[in-house]
Amino acid sequence: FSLNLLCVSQRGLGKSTLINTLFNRNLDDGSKNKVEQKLEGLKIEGSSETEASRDDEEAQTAQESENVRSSVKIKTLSTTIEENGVSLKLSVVDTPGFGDAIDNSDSWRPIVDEVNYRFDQYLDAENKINRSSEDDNRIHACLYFIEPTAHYLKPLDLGFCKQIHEKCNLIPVIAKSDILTEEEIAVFKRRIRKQLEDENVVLFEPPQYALDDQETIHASKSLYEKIPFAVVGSTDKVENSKGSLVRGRSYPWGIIEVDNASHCDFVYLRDLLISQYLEELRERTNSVLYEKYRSEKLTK
Amino acid sequence: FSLNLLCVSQRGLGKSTLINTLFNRNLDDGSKNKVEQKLEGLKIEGSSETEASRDDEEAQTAQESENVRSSVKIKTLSTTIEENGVSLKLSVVDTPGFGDAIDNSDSWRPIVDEVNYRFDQYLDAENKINRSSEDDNRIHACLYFIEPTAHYLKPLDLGFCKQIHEKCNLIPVIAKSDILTEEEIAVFKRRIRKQLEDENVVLFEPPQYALDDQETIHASKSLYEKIPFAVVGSTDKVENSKGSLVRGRSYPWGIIEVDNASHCDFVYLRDLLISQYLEELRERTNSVLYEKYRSEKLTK
Ligand SMILES: Nc1nc2c(ncn2[C@@H]2O[C@H](COP(=O)(O)OP(=O)(O)O)[C@@H](O)[C@H]2O)c(=O)[nH]1
Ligand SMILES: Nc1nc2c(ncn2[C@@H]2O[C@H](COP(=O)(O)OP(=O)(O)O)[C@@H](O)[C@H]2O)c(=O)[nH]1
Repeated sequence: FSLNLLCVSQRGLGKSTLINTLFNRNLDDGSKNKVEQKLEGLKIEGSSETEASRDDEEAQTAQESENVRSSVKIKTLSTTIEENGVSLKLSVVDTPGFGDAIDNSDSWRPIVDEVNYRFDQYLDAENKINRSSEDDNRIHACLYFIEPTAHYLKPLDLGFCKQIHEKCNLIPVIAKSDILTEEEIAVFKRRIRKQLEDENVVLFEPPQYALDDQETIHASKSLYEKIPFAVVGSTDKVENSKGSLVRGRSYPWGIIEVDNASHCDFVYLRDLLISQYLEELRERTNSVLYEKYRSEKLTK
Repeated sequence: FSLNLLCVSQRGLGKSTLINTLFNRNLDDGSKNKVEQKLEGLKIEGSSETEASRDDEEAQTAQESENVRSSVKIKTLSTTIEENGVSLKLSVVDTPGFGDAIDNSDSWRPIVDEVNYRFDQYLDAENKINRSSEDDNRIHACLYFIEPTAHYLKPLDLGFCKQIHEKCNLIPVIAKSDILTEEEIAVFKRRIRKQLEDENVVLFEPPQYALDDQETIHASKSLYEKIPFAVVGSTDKVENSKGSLVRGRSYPWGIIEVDNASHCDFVYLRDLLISQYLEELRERTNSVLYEKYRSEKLTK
C-alpha cells in the first residue's frame, strides 16, 4: 500500500508538525531541545531524506530572506509506517518556498509540473511489458494549508486550488486553527466553500455506496461538510484538565487537545486521509484524475 | 495633541481589532452581529472616513481575489479621543493591499511615498509666514504587523522595515500572538531582533533621562526588550475564571485576556504608544527623523 501526499503551504503554518501528528511520528531524537526541533522543517523519523541541521536552517533562512522571486522546490520524504497492522509506504511531497517570496507569481507551476511528471511516469510504466504494479508514485491527495486570517481565501490560495483540483484530490485545511474562535471558524469555512464553489473548484468528497447504511451515509456527508478541516497539530504531550497526558499545546489560558473533536477537526482529517478513505483517494486518483490526464495526453 | 499612526499589515492579522482595542473603541453600533462587524476592516467610531459596508466588502474581496499584482492604497481615518482627560487627535494611516497580492514587489513604495509627502507638507508649511503649528501630519510611529509563524521574518517584512525605519519610529508587533506558546514567543522574538540587528534596522527605543530614577530606567529598558510586542486584540467582553468581565477571546479550552500582562504584551504596547512615550515619539519624529529628511532634501 502506498500513500503519496502532496503538502502545499507557506512556511510557518504548522505543516511539518501536522504531518508528524497525522503519522504519529515524533521529531524527538533526544539530541536537541524540542522547540528548536519542531522548527526544522519536514523531518519524518527514518525518512529517506532529511532536512538540514539547525545551523544550515539559519543559513538557508538568511538566504530565503533575500528572496524576492518565488523559488519553489519539490522535496519528497518517504518512510514506511504501520497503520492498523498494515505496512504503508508513505511519501510526503513537500513544496518549500511556495508563497514565501515577495513575488509569488506562478509558484503553482513547479508543483503542477511534479504532479504531471508522476502521471507521465505511470503512463510510461503502463506501456512496459513487465510493469511493476506497486510503483505508483502518483499523488493521491493534496493537502492545501490555508492561513487562518478569518477573512477570505487570498489570490494565491484560489490560484493554486484552481490549478490543482483536476489533477489531485484536493483537501484544503485551515492551518493552526487554534487561533480562531468557534464562531470565526464557522464564518470562515462558509466563505471559503462559497469562494471555491464560485470558482468551480472540486474538493475530494467521500463517496457513498449503494450498500451503505443511513449512519454511514450521514457520517460521510458530515465529514465532507467539515472541509476545510480546522486543524491543530502537536506531537508534544501535555496534561489536560482531567489529568491525562494528551497531544496538545499548552497556553497560559488553557490546553488545546489535538485529538479532541470539540477543540479542532484533526480527527476528521485523520479519518479521511488514513483510517477511512485511503482506498477511495487512491481509487479516484486512478479512475478519474489519472484517466482524465491520460485521455487528454493521448488526444493531443 | 495629535498622534499620526501608520499601520502596516497583511490582511487578516487583526490590525483593525488592535487599533480599536488600543483606543478603546467598540465597533458595535448595534445594527450588525459582532463577528461580521469586526471583519469590516478598519473602522473607528465617529471617524471621518468609513470602510465599505459588508456587501461592498465581499465585492471588494472578490476583486482582491483577482489581484495578482500588488496595489497598496493609503487610507487615513481620523477621530478625536479622550486620553487621561486630554483631547487627542488620532489619525490612523492604513495601508490595505500591502502583502496581499501574489506579486508584492515594491509594495513598500506607496507607503514610503506617503511618509515623504507628509514630511514635504510640513516643510512647505514651515516656510510659510503664518504657519499653524497644530497641523502636524507627519507620521509619529509605524506599527508593523508580523505574521506569527514562529520561524523568521519573511523577505517582505525585512524589506519593509529597512525602507521605513529611518523615516518613522518603527514598532514591530507579533500579530495574533495567542497562536504562540510562551516558549515559541521567546524564540521568535530573539530571532526577529537578531535579523533586524543584522540588517541595521533601528527600532524606537524609549529614551532615558538624566533625572530618571533606577526604577524608571529599568522600566523603559525592559519595555524596549519586549519589542516586538506579542499582541492580542479584542473589543469583546468575556467572563474570565474569576468571574470578571474582561476584554478577551473565548476558546473552548480557555479565555485569553487582552489586558493581562501574563497573557500577552498588549499593555506594554499601549504604554509605549499612548500612556508613556507619546511625547517622545513626536519629539523623535521632529528632531531626528524629520531633521534627517529635511537636511537630505535641502542638500540635494
Ligand atoms: N498555534 C499553533 N501552532 C502550531 C501548530 N502546529 C505547529 N505549530 C507551531 O508553529 C511553528 C511552526 O511549525 P512547523 O510545523 O515547523 O511549520 P512549517 O514551517 O509549516 O513546517 C512551531 O513553533 C510549531 O510548534 C498548530 O496547530 N497551532
Ligand atoms: N486569534 C486572534 N484573532 C484575532 C486577534 N485580533 C483579531 N482577531 C480576529 O481576526 C479576524 C480579523 O481581524 P481584523 O481586525 O479584521 O484583521 P485585519 O484584516 O488585519 O484588519 C477577526 O475574526 C478577529 O476577531 C488576535 O489578537 N488574536
